[in-house]
Amino acid sequence: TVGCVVVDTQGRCAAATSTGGLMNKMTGRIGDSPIIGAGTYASELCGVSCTGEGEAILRSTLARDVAAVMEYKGLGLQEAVDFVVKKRLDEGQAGLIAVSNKGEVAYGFNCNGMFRGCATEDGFMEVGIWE
Amino acid sequence: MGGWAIAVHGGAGVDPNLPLERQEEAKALLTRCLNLGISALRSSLPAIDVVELVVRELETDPLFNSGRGSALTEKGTVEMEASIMDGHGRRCGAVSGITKVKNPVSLARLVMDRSPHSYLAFSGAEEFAKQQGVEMAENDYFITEDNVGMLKLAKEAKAILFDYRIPLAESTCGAAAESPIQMNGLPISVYAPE
Repeated sequence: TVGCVVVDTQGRCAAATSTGGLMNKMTGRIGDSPIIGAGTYASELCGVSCTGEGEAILRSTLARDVAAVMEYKGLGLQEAVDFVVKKRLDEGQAGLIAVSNKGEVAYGFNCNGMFRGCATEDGFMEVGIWE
Repeated sequence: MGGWAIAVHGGAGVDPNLPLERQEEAKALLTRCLNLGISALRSSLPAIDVVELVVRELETDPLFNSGRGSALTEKGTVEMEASIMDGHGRRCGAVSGITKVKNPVSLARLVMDRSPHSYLAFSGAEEFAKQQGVEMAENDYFITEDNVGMLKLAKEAKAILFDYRIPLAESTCGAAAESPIQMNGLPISVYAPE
């Protein structure tokens, strides 16, 4: 699975996710990536793209939950990401990337590594795999 | 108002034995995609166009599990899916069961922009793709040697196997055999965490 989240200079957020799914999956199997609110979500507040164990991401509507805890609990972006990765996945394994309309970027994962890269206009840039 | 920001991912759940050269390959691709997105943002492209542009690049490169290089079904075929969402107006588009469209994320974008729906799947989605004239490719364009080998491993193990892009089968099986982690109540070795 691959994904990208962006907030532009107008403060508009967007998210996109694309995947081949699971190796040796049954034909017709649909995972979390195309399900809006599970693998992908974007609102005025943030943009989120998830990857990992599709069934856990679906059950927890993981991407929408980041936006929801920002909206209703007033959490900041990284707090929201940490909260949903820690509290919403039960024993599922997943990771996600997110941006906010304030120009912040965040990511979190509870499994072994995640291929990710992030950058902000003030010059921050990071590419990583492990914790 | 803050400035622009961008993040990309290539999948979570990475084999701890991932060979260094594979790690460097992955980092190089992530860096290339970040830079692609950054220059688009510096040219004031809207966020929705930038996410589509970057995910297309990731789909076209066979390194990660999407587009060319997608994981294979039990039948050895490719069935891809993608979605895209614009926070400005909360518009969205999604596709599933795609077998011939070179960039599924762009088809999802067309579902959002040029159809009355949010989600099209399988034959309906492929029909729409033809109407819209998007770039198509035969299913074997998406199939890589690596993944044919991985599928073979999965079938021998009678499982849905890790999809780590690692040719060293024993390390993957080793990791699969040792790992006590459960997923959905089944041993993690049954799943490919993408």
